[in-house]
This record gives sequence, C-alpha cells and structure tokens, in this order.
Amino acid sequence: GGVQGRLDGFFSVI
Amino acid sequence: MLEGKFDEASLLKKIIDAIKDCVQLCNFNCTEKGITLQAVDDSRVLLVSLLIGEEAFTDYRCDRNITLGVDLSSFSKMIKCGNNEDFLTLIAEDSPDTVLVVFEDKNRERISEYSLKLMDIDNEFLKIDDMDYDSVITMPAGEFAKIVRDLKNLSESLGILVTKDTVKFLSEGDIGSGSVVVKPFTDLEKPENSVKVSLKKPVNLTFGLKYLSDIIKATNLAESVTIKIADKVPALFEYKLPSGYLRFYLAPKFDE
Repeated sequence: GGVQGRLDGFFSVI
Repeated sequence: MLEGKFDEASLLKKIIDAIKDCVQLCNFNCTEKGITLQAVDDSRVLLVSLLIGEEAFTDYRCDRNITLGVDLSSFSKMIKCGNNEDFLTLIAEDSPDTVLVVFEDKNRERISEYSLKLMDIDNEFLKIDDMDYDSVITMPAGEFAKIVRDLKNLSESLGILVTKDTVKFLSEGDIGSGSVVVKPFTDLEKPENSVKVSLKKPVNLTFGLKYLSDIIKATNLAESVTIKIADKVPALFEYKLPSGYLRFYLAPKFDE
C-alpha cells in the first residue's frame, strides 16, 4: 500500500 | 557534426530497450564527452539519466553541442533493423532535422542506412545533486530482476528493509506475502556475483513494483546493479555501462 510519491521538489530545474 | 560509432549495435539496442517503455520523447544531448539523456516519465515518479561516455564508442567526434530530439519508439524500430554484432554509427549535422543510423555488417559487404526525423522536444533539465544515502547495495542485476518479477506476483509494492548487513525485500498482497533476504557475500572467482551492503542508517522504504519492473529492463546492460536509498528521497538504481551509466531515480511510496 501507501501513496506513490513524486519526484517534484527533489530536483531543481536548470 | 556528430559521428559516433559503436563496435556493436547491441549496446545501443539494449539502452533503448531499457528506457523506451517509461519515457518516449527524449533529447539526446551530444557533446565532446559523449551523449547524455535525461527524461522523467509522465507520472513524474521515475527519472532516467543516461551517459554514454566517449569511450563507449570505437570512434567518436562531436565538434559542437548537438541536441537530437528523438521519439524512442520510432528510434527503437530503426535500430532493431541492424544485427547485434554490426557496427552502428550515428551521424548528425550541426543543426540537424534528421539523424542517420548506419549499420555495417562485419562479415559481409553490407551497409544499411536509416534516417530518423527529429523532433523539437521542449523538456526541462533537472539538476541532480549528489545525495547522502543511508544505504548502498550492490548485487547481481539478474538477481534483483528476479526478486522484482517474483514479488510483483503478490503485490503492487515492494518493501526494501536494510538493517545491519541484511537486505530484506518483501511484498504483501491479497493472496499472501513473500520476502527475499539477501546478505553480503563475496565470490572471489566471479566478483560480479558478490553482494555488498553498506549502511549508515537502517532503511525501510516502499516502492511501486510497476516502476521497478521498468527499471529491471536495464538488466542486460550490466552484471550488477547498485541501489542507493535514503529515507523519503528518491532511490537511485544504477547500471554501469562500458563507459558511463544508466541511472533511474525512483520516488518512494509513503504512508497515507
């Protein structure tokens, strides 16, 4: 179970 | 101009096969150091980061930075036209509309050429900083793939628990549960069969098996896979290439 996390917020856009 | 010649078409075939099911439209960034690609899947859960270093080619030249916007499903159809052992050369002009794929049969006088139309792909480029991981596991790529395939039969999620020097993979579903425990092991005769576990902090994370099933499509590229994990941050799955790497960053699941 659990909710699928997203990548947003972990990497900054160049 | 770009001219990159692979000794065997199989390397590029394996790379494209490993990523085409999770990302479709990608920019190949060609520089004098080699070719890089970065793409995020539509659900923004999985990031693919590829480096094919200059030394992975038998001949390589790229005088100016060139971006090749490629539809991987079309590219995949084209590169399947060559035999695994053929030389494969990618050729592109400085501001290209197409990339030329040339196969040369080593045993016969046969050269085949395919020209792929390029696309203007507007994708962001993410800065990936080196992270401090709680645990790093290196194990045979085939063994990891089997664990993912086996435990996918039971559930949509795979738990990875690392304590001291034990890694436990587990899944729980409607029909029951399953787990596989892997411990550090050194095979002196076949180092690629060894399992290494380094641990700074115990880790207990859950990942979507749908995404892990995409990641293990890279299994044929390397003998071993390195998994770097830390609490609440994307895990890194790395397959080393002859020169370069194929990395997947996967966001973990969290409790509701």
